[in-house]
Amino acid sequence: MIRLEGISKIYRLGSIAVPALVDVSLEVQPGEFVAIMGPSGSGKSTLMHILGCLDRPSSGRYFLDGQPVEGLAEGALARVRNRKIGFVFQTFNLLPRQTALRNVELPLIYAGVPAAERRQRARAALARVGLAERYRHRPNELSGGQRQRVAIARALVNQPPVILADEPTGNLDSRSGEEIMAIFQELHDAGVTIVLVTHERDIASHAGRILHFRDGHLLKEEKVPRP
Amino acid sequence: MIRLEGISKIYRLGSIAVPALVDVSLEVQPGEFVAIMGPSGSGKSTLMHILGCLDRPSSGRYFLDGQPVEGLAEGALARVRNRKIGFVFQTFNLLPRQTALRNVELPLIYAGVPAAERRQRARAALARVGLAERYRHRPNELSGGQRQRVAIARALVNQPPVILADEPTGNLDSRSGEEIMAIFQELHDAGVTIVLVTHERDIASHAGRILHFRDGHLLKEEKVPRP
Ligand SMILES: Nc1ncnc2c1ncn2[C@@H]1O[C@H](COP(=O)(O)OP(=O)(O)OP(=O)(O)O)[C@@H](O)[C@H]1O
Ligand SMILES: Nc1ncnc2c1ncn2[C@@H]1O[C@H](COP(=O)(O)OP(=O)(O)OP(=O)(O)O)[C@@H](O)[C@H]1O
Ligand SMILES: [Mg+2]
Ligand SMILES: [Mg+2]
Repeated sequence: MIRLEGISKIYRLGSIAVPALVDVSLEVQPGEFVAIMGPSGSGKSTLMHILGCLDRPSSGRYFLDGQPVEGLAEGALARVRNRKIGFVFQTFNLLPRQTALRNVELPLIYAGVPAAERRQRARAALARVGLAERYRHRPNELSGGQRQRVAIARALVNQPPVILADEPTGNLDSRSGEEIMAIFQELHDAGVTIVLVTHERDIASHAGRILHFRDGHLLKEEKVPRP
Repeated sequence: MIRLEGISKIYRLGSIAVPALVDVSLEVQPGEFVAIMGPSGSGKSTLMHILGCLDRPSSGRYFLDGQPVEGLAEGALARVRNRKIGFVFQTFNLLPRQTALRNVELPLIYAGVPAAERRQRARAALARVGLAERYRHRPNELSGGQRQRVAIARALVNQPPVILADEPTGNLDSRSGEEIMAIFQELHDAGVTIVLVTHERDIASHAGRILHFRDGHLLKEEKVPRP
């Protein structure tokens, strides 16, 4: 499903080079639930942006469903992203002047879904994350955790086969966090491939495997024992 | 130090009224370390904005150092804010086109500190949160946890007597989170008053007292047993 071979990402700031990812190779099988952990600044979000086709590596190869991603032009890349990947960003990335409803409808607008169906599916996704009554609020009229849940609803609404979630519970109280993890668990049981970045060990333990990063390197893999 | 009497905040969206805080009364003594917990949407950030003089309540009274805050005009309010309160926002609120250094210098610029001293103090604050080598990066060239640490450094740099921190460790791995809590502990030992919102029980346990919120109400107070 997902295969990275020797992926590196170097950011250049003037004369300084910041090696955000160094020679990362990994595979995620269809239907797998993988967690990614590591210290602040270790390259996790950089990795997620490359996996989500939102950024290109400096070197190395990325295969999605067996197809090399670097060969794709911008338009084809955008289509792959819209159809295959649901992305929950660490900083939400919501449109600030649009309602929660419109933000969640966005992937369906790109996919060409008719307005009535699109609205009904977006409202269902918001209800699923406990925000049925907030659909007309804009992001600055929502709490931090509510914005995070809008971002999650948006990632789910197009029912993509791959979900990339970058710290989806960082702004949530433990009960809201558990409700979100229950949604990811249901999706996993239904065959969705999930890659989830988290700082919290008990969130990571919902996955089958944990990849540990440090200073841009994939340090080690850890199997999570099944209860 | 801080006293709220019957504080309410109602947001109006068209014909809808959202009661974000309902009749909240509380006191924080000078030098106290208080934690605030509660579900997503329970009013914590709304409370913090009122405490930080960034928003006015719909009703009720707020006394800071015995002085009623609602009597103050905008200019006086801004001066109080700059001199007395260091604020760590839940969503960082950094200037996106300025460097980490300039973002941390901002409170010192408002306070009229000369450029050389200001630069040196800002660099020291960044070093304290482990970001000495990132001072020239802009927010979008920083990881989520690094942005959060810039926001923390900015709150500390003017050495205010009160620190309001809204989820300061939400984007941090446990080790960076502990380093930040060690900084708050040092400040507390030096007599700084700290009000800290968190979802995590072990972060809240650094405080002497935990205030639990639900649906805009202060539900109960809990003393944290000293070890
Ligand atoms: N500007 C606004 N207009 C309308 N409603 C608002 C506005 N800001 C916040 N709210 C609502 O007020 C309630 C309290 O929000 P607040 O941000 O204080 O919650 P919180 O406890 O900080 O939540 P979280 O833990 O998710 O950060 C929420 O239900 C939110 O939707
Ligand atoms: N656009 C950029 N330009 C320069 N350096 C960058 C850029 N984006 C990220 N970096 C640097 O690359 C490194 C990795 O960043 P990344 O956002 O992937 O970390 P992370 O593991 O997600 O951290 P966190 O847990 O704090 O979110 C960091 O040291 C960061 O400063
Ligand atoms: Mg990150
Ligand atoms: Mg909040």
